[in-house]
Amino acid sequence: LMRTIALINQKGGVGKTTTVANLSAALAARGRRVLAIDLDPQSHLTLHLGAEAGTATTGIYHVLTEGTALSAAAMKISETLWVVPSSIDLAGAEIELVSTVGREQLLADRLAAETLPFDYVLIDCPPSLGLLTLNALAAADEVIIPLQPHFLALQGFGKLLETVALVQRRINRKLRVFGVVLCMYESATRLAGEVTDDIEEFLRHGDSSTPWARAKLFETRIRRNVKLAECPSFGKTINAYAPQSNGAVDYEFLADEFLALHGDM
Amino acid sequence: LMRTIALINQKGGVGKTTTVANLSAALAARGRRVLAIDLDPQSHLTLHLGAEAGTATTGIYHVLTEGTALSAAAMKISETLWVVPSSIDLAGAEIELVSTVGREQLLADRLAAETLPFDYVLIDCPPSLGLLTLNALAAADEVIIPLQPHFLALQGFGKLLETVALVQRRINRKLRVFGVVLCMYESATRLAGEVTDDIEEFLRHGDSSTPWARAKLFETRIRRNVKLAECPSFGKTINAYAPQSNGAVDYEFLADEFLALHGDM
Ligand SMILES: Nc1ncnc2c1ncn2[C@@H]1O[C@H](COP(=O)(O)OP(=O)(O)OP(=O)(O)O)[C@@H](O)[C@H]1O
Ligand SMILES: Nc1ncnc2c1ncn2[C@@H]1O[C@H](COP(=O)(O)OP(=O)(O)OP(=O)(O)O)[C@@H](O)[C@H]1O
Ligand SMILES: [Mg+2]
Ligand SMILES: [Mg+2]
Repeated sequence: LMRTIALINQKGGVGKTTTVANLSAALAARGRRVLAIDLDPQSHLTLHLGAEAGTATTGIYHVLTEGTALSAAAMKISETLWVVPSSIDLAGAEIELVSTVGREQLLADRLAAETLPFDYVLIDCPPSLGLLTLNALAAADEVIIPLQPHFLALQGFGKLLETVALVQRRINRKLRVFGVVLCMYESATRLAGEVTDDIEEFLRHGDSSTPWARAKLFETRIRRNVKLAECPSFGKTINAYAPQSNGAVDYEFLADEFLALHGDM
Repeated sequence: LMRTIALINQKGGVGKTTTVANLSAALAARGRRVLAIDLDPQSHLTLHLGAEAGTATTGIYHVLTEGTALSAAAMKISETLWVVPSSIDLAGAEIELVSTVGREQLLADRLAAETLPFDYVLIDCPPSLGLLTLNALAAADEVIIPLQPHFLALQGFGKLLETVALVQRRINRKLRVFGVVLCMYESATRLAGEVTDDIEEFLRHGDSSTPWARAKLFETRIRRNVKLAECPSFGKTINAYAPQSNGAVDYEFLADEFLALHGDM
């Protein structure tokens, strides 16, 4: 049974793209078949995975605005990793689709339209709660929230959960918050400890009727590691670029924890 | 003569809000009268400056959608520092204003409607090139681009300049790129050096007809410093929270360099 996961956080620069790229690669290296979808007009996931993104390429823009099949837009990265690329024309989609019927469910519609040969679909979202992110939420089975343990990044957490609850109630009953993953973690700072405590406290008291009632803080923390910021410039994921680095080790552990929590070991 | 400056970068988490908050505070501490405008629905600048932002407060949303005067929406932070707060309703503005005549010039119109008693207006923008950022560009005399010296952050630089050139040609003839400021700078990493070289190289070869022809890379670099990530949680700027820290020192230098380059020493 294919699971679709949206990685969202409207706060910018918290590790969304880095987590989709490297978690996808680590899952693929473990033999799971993974489709990564780039829903950000900046195409950073596409770049990170080394897929050429030009306006001539058929990508997620065409899937959403012309009904192109996801299988027709997917590009092969390896035997077990494919990506649906983005492009800058996606930036216009929010306005272009403003009067399209069911504009929030275009991606869900394309996912339902065919049986895809993947175990996991991971969706990278832009730093906003607009139409593109809503499409990811309407299509997803679950949400993972990458979070930098900083005060400003914590501020939008409530609004993010509110948006998930709205989509779950009105559009996508199955949607659940699966977990929060701490990124760019600097254990030497007091701030990281304080923010981590805040998140754990919040998740412990979720009332059982909310879509985040069973959400967990992943035990794996992604430490700040410059190799993670270097590897996109080579179009490589961390396991190919610097397999011994903290970044690679952390995303390997995250992949193992992710699989264990999904009962897929 | 009041100068209006937009701090923009569609890449998320590169230091836009931190720079508007702390540069504004440093300029205000030097006796310049500063108005900071929060154009991000996440209201991080409002939070950072310790201004309460509730939907009951009159803020930038009302300025853009109801024609409220900027002077009526400004909140006093100190004798020389005021802020026009944001709120979450701003998130709906992009769609709400889609059929408003001159929707990109609403802020410019409000700035032109009254004489404001400020030397500098600094505008914090969300991580996108949508309607809110376009309003900042249409209203501004100049643009400052905060940039984290990472590969992904560099990718959107061309698109950012393209957008500035379009606004300059079609809406706001006076618009110029004043400079690029490197944030979260980690001099021990090779990556920072490489990205810095790329930017310097690019700015050296700008053809003289572009709005960035005379843009500079600020000599002051804002080093990564955890105190800068801590101070927003107290609603304080770095000069009030940790005046001896690297963060405070760097923003003091940036303010001095900014004033010198504006011939305002
Ligand atoms: N653990 C880490 N250690 C060091 N650098 C990191 C780490 N994770 C991500 N980065 C770098 O930090 C920056 C922000 O990460 P990333 O782009 O993945 O965040 P994002 O949430 O996708 O940003 P946006 O909101 O712009 O889409 C990038 O330059 C990335 O290379
Ligand atoms: N020089 C620095 N050293 C350490 N942390 C920093 C520094 N500058 C900013 N930060 C922290 O990094 C995070 C990103 O910075 P900030 O929020 O200012 O970026 P932004 O570009 O405004 O993000 P967004 O795109 O979400 O609006 C924040 O948590 C901030 O506190
Ligand atoms: Mg991203
Ligand atoms: Mg910001």
